[in-house]
Formats: sequence, structure tokens, C-alpha cells
Amino acid sequence: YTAGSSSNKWSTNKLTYRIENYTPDMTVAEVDVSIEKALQVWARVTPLRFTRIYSGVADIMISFTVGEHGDGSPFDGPDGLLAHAFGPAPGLGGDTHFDDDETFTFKSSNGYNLFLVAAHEFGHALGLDHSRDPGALMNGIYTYRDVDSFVLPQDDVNHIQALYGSNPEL
Amino acid sequence: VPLPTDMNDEEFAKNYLRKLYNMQEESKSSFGHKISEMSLKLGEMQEFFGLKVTGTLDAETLEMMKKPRCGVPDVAA
Repeated sequence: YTAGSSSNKWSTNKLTYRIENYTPDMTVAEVDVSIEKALQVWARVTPLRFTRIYSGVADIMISFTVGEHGDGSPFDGPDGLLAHAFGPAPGLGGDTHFDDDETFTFKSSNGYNLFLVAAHEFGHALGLDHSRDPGALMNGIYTYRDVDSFVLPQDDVNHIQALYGSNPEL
Repeated sequence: VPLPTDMNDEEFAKNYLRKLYNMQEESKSSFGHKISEMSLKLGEMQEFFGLKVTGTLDAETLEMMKKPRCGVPDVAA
């Protein structure tokens, strides 16, 4: 079972997520907003809809963790690997882990912006692989962008819509 | 130009390729020749990132490896 790399897709457009714990780098509200905004990046261009749950098992279980954390894909301390996620599947599938040895931020470019990292990881959780396009959100390398003016790059729109179709509400 | 790298860089690169490019062994035989698995995987990584494909651990490749990134492999296992 390897983090990410999947051509699978969820068989439903209605997915649940749960934030299991929080990073000490940000307030609870900042984490909540960052996660919600990151999911909406994908919801805006597809029929996917996300509902938060507070107990039980969600499709996308979100946690902040360090080092070896039981999934065979250990984190490596500060810098290097920032996070990973598993492609659509029951159980570990969809789950998204952030390396809490990083410093995550809400708006600042100092440290790693949680919204940008989360939006990338949720792409994996929805079934996308890494893109070779250096400008794509799904490129594997972290690149800071202005989060207030963030628009999902066309390469990512094309790939996610190939899996799920476009947003019927637009 | 391939630059001499110290053992730390070499080990770092091997770990990177094991984790993210499914490098499993040091070398394998093909048509009677030993082909460096690391060289193959380096080429794969360089090609993925649009770098010059040399199959060697040059400075540009090492610099790319040291950038912060997602822990999901770039290519399917």
C-alpha cells in the first residue's frame, strides 16, 4: 500500500472528511479554514461535495503526525517530505497525513502554507498522480503561491474533470 | 556536468529514489550487462522534472531532490 499514485476514483461524489488532530503551528480555526478551502478547490470544478464529520471513519481522514506513523511511509523531519495522501480506496484510501515536523502557516510565505499543501494532497486523495507540469498544483515540488488569488491551474482542472466530470452547478 | 558528490549526497539520493522512484536494488542484469539501477532511476527522475537526462547525480538533480515536496511517488510503483 503506497501513499498516492492511483488511477482509481471514488464511486460516489459525496465524500466525508474528518480532522483527527491539529498542528500547534496554527489556530484550530486557521486549520479548519485551510482544509475546507483546499477541498473546495476541487469541489468548485467537479460534482464532488465534501461533508465534515467529527467522529467515526471518514473517507478522508486528516492527521498531523511525525516520523514513522504506521502506514509504511515515514516522514523525515523538517523540510524534505511535507505530506502524503492515499488514493481512493476503503480503509487507508483517501487518508491524508501532514508532517508535523514542518512549520505550517495560514497566510505567510514563511514555512509551508497549509492550504497549498492540503489542496495538493487532496488531489491524490481524489485519485490524481503527480503532474510533470511545473505550474500545476499536482506537481510534486512545493511552490508558494498567493493563496488569496489562487486559481486551480488548467492542467489540474483537466485531470480532475477527466475523472469526475465538471461542476453541474456552473 | 556530473560533479563529485560526497557519500551523504549519494545516500540521500539513494533514499530519495527508493522512496519516490521505487528503486529496489543497486543493479540488474540486462542482455549480459550490469545496468545501474540508480542510473536508470536518476534518468527517470530527470525526465520527469524536465532536467537534462544524464543518469548521473549532477548538481541540478541534487538541487531538485532537496526541494520540499510531497511524499507520494512521482511514478506508479
